[in-house]
Amino acid sequence: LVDIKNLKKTYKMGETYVKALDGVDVLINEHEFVSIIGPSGSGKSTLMNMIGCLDSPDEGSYHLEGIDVSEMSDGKLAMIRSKKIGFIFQGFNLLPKMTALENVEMPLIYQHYSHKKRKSRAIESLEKVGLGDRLHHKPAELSGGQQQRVAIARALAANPPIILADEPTGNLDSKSGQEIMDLLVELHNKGNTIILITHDDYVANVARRKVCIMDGKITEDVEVFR
Amino acid sequence: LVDIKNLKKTYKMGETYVKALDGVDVLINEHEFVSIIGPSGSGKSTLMNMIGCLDSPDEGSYHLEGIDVSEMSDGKLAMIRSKKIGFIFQGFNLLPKMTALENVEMPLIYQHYSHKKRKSRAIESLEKVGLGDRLHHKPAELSGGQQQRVAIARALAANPPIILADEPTGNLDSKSGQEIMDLLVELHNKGNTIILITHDDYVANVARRKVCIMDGKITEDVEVFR
Ligand SMILES: Nc1ncnc2c1ncn2[C@@H]1O[C@H](COP(=O)(O)OP(=O)(O)OP(=O)(O)O)[C@@H](O)[C@H]1O
Ligand SMILES: Nc1ncnc2c1ncn2[C@@H]1O[C@H](COP(=O)(O)OP(=O)(O)OP(=O)(O)O)[C@@H](O)[C@H]1O
Ligand SMILES: [Mg+2]
Ligand SMILES: [Mg+2]
Repeated sequence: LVDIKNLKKTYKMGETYVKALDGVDVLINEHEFVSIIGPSGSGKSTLMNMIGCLDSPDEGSYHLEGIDVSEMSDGKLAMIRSKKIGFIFQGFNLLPKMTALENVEMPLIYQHYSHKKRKSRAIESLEKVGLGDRLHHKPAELSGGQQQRVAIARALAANPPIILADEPTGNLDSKSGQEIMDLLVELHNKGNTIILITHDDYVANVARRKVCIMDGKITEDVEVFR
Repeated sequence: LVDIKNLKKTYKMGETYVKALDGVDVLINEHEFVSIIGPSGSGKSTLMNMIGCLDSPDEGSYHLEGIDVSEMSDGKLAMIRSKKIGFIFQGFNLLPKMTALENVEMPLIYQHYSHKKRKSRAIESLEKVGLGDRLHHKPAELSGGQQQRVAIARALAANPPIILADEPTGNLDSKSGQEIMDLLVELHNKGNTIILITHDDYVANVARRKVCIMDGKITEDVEVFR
């Protein structure tokens, strides 16, 4: 599914260079549940943005379902981002002028649902993350953890086959965090592929496989035993 | 130091009311190290904003160092916010057009340091959170955890007597999180008062006292034994 070889990303800052990704190789198959861990600044979000087709590398290759992503048309990339991949951003990226409900409805617009069905699916998704009573709050009218949960509900609303979650529980108490992990496990059991970045050991061990990144390189790639 | 009685904050949302704070009483003395814990949406950040003089309640009273905050002049409030209190925000609140260094220098401007001293203090603060090599990156050129650390460095740079930290380790791996907690413990030993909101049990137990909030009310207020 996700076939990445020798991926590199370097930022030029004045006279110096920051090697965000320094030759990453990783292969992830359908239906896997993979966690990505590593120190702050090690390259996790940068890698995730590559996988999610939101950014492109300076070197190396990325084949998604066998097709070279760098050869894809803009239309094909847009389709992938709206239909194949659900992205839970580390910084949430909610639209500030829209309510929680409107934010969660956004990806459903591409699914060609009726307005009525879109609304009921979005409500259902928000209820699953415990925000059934916050539908009409805008992001500034929500707590940090509630904003994070809107971001989660939005990524899951269209039930995309690939879910990319960048630190989905960072702002949540352990009970709310556990409810989110239960949701992801449930989706994995139904066949979704889940790749999640986390700083939380408990969360990392819910996955079946742990990939460790340090200074833009993969240092470990292990199966999780419970 | 912080004397809060029957604090209430209610948001009107169309026909319904959200009781963010529903009668909170809490007394915090100088040099204490208090952690505030509770579920997502329970009122922690709202309470912190009251303590930090960034928001005012609908009912109840808040005396800071014996003075009723609701009676304070704008000038007095501004002085408190810039000199007495260092605030680490849950959402960081960094200025996007400024570099890490410039963001951390901001509170030092009120200290009337020379330009040279301000810069060296800001650099020192960023080095303490491990960002000595990221001084000239803007927020969008930093990882999530690096942005969080800039927010921490900014709050600590002027060595304010009261430090309010809203989930300071949410985006950090355990090693970076531990370094931040070591910093806070060091400041507490030097005499600072620290109030910190956290979802992390380990972090909560570094404090000397734990206050638990649920549905806008305090449900527990206990000493931490190790
Ligand atoms: N401007 C607002 N309008 C309406 N409701 C609000 C507003 N700001 C906050 N709330 C509500 O007040 C409650 C308390 O919010 P607060 O940010 O204090 O929670 P919190 O304990 O910090 O949560 P978290 O752990 O998720 O950060 C939440 O349920 C939130 O939806
Ligand atoms: N636009 C940019 N310009 C320069 N450097 C950048 C830029 N974006 C990211 N970086 C650097 O690339 C490195 C990797 O960033 P990335 O966001 O992938 O880290 P991360 O592993 O997700 O960290 P965290 O756990 O803190 O979220 C960081 O050291 C960061 O400073
Ligand atoms: Mg990241
Ligand atoms: Mg909060």
